[in-house]
Amino acid sequence: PPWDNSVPHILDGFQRVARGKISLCVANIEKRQKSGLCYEDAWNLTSVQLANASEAHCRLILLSTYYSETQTLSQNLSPALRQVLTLLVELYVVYWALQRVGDLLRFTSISERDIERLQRCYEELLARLRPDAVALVDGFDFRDEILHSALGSYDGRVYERLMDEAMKSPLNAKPVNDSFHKYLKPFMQGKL
Amino acid sequence: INPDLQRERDKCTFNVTELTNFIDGGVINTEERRKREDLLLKEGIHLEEVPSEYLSHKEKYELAVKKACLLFKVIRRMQEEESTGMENFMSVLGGTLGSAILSDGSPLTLHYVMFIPTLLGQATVEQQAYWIGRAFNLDIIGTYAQTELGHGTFIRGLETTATYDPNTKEFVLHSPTLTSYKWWPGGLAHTANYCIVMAQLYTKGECHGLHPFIVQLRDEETHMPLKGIKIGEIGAKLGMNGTNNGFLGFEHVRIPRDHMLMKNSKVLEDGTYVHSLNSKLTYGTMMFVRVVLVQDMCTYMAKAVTIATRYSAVRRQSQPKPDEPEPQILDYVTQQHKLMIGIATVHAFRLSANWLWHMYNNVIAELDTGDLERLPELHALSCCIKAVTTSDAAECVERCRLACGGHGYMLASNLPTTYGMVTAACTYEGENTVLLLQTARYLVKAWQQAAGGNALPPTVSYLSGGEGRRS
Repeated sequence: PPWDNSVPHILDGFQRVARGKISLCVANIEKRQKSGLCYEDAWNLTSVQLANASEAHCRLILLSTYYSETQTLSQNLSPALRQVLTLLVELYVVYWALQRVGDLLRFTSISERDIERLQRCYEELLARLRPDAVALVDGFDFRDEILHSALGSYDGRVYERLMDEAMKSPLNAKPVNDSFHKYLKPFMQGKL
Repeated sequence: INPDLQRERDKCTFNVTELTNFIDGGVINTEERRKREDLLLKEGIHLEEVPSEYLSHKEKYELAVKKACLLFKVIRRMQEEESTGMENFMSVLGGTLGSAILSDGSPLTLHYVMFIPTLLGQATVEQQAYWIGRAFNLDIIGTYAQTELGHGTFIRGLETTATYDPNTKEFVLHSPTLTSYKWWPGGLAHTANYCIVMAQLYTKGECHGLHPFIVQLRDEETHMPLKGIKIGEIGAKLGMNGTNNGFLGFEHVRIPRDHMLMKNSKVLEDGTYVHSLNSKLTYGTMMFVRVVLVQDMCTYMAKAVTIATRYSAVRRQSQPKPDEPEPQILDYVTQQHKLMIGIATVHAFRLSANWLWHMYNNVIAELDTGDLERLPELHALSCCIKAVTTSDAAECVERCRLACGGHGYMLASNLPTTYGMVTAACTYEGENTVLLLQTARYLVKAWQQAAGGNALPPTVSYLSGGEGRRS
C-alpha cells in the first residue's frame, strides 16, 4: 500500500518490518539447512539477524502499546494535557521511524520524499513540545531529596549546589594536603 | 527559584498536577505516594554526614546495611499504622524511595523482590505458613541464587546438585566445580542468612532438572556461615556497590526434605519424584523480576530526564546571534532532540510496563487453573521487553549525562550513579542478546505455526497477517 506519515500507518510499517525480518530469518535458516548444515549451526549463523528480528518485534509491541494505551487512557484528561501526551506519542513513533528508516525502505513503500517529510514533522513536534519541556518533567514529581542531583533541583540553583557539593570533598578539609609535604615538594626540589 | 526555570513554568500549557495524577494512576495514588515520601524523608535516613561517594567499599556496605535497617523499621511502623499490603515494602525498598535513600543499591532488595515472591510463587501452603511470616518480619533475611560463575541464562547448564538421600530424608547440596559456585545474588555476601538455591535435583539416580531449595547459610544468632557453606562478596563493580553481591558454594550440605519448594514438583519421602504440571513454572520468578525491571527503568529514566531538562533550562551557552545574550541550551534543537525522546520514552515504557504487568498477573492466574497456553508468549515478551527497555534506558541516561556537558560527569549530578544502576540491568536476569534470541526462538516457532495454518496468540498474530496487538 502507498505510504503515509500517519501514526497508524507507521505502526503498520513496523509490523511489516518485524514480519519481513522474521520471514527472512526462517528462510535463511532453511536455506542453510538445505546446504547441509544442522539446525543449530544454521541458527547460530543467522543469530545476528534473529536478534535483530526480535528487537523489531519488541519495537512494534512498545510502539503500538504506547499508542493504543495513550488513546484509551487519555480520554478522561483535559484537552490541554491530552494534546501534549498525543504529541509525545507522535514524536516517539516518528523518532523510531527515522531511526529505522533503512528497515522501512527495505520492507515498506516509504520514499525519499516521505522520509524528508517525516524529518520535518519530527522537528516541528520538537518545537511544539519545547514550551512544555520543564512542565513535562515537573510532572514526574520528584522531590529534591529523591532526585539527589545538584543539576536537577526544583529551584534550579545549579551552580550554588555544585559549589556546595564540591566543598564536601575531603580534599577541601585542609588548605594544604599532606601529600604536598610528603611527595610534591621533595619531588619539585629533586629530593624524592 | 532560578528566573529561567520560573519562566518555563509560567508558560506551561497544561496542569502539571493532572499529569502527575495520570502518571501515578489517580489522585489517590499520588496522595499516598506523597504521604509515604513525607513520612520517610522526615526520618532523615537519606542524610549523610560524609557523602557516601567518599567512603571505602566496606564503609559503603556498612552504611547501606544501616540505612536498610532504619528503612525497614519505618516501614514496619507504617504497616502497623495502616495495615497495607506489599505496596509499602515494594515502593520503599525496591522503588523510587528506596533508590533515593540507598542510591547505590540496597542489600535487602532481593529479600523483597525475589526471596519473598519466590516463596509466594513456589512454596506449598504449609511452607508459606512457616517461611513467609518470618521473612516479612525480617526474622530471617533471604536472597535468591541461580546464576553460577560459569553459567548464566542457560539454566539447564547449571551444575549445583541437590541429591535426595531417602535414608535421612534429606537433600545433599553440592557444588562439584568452581564454575558451579553461585555468583552475583544481591545480599548474599554478608547480609542474608537464608537463600533460595536453584539446583539440579537427583533422586533414585535420575536427574529431574532445576528445582528451588531453601537453604540456611548462616547461624541465626552468630551469623557465622554454616558447615559446608562457602560464602563471600564478589568485589567492587561499575555501580550498585551497596547491594552486597556474593558467591556461594556447597560442600555436601544437608537440608531437610521439606526445604525443597514443592508447590509445583515434589519428592516423596521414599524419593519418588512427582512431576509438575509444567516444568517452566520453576522460571516464574525470573519473569516476575523482568517485569519489575521494566518499571524500574521508567523511574531511572524519569530521574535522568528531569535532571537534564531542568539543567538545560538554567544553563546558557554560546552566542549564535551577535549582540544577543547566550541562549538557554534548551533552545537548541539538538538539545531538545536529546531530551524530548527521553521524556516520551518514559511514558512509552511506563504504559508498556503496566500492560505487561496486567498480562503477567492474568497468565499467572491462568496457571493456577492449569491453563498454560499463554506462558510461552509471556516468556517471549518479558525477555525482549526487558532487553530493549534496559538497553534504551542505559542509552537514555547516557544521553542525559551528555546533555549536561561536563557537569553531568560529576557524581553530584546523580547521572553516573543512575547509569551504573541502569546498565547493570542490561546483564542481570539474562544478558540482552541472549534474551533477544530466546524471543527469536518463539517468533520462529510462531512463524512456522502460522505457515501451518494455526491460529497465533494476540501479540504475534500479525505474523499471519492479523492486526496484532493494536487491535
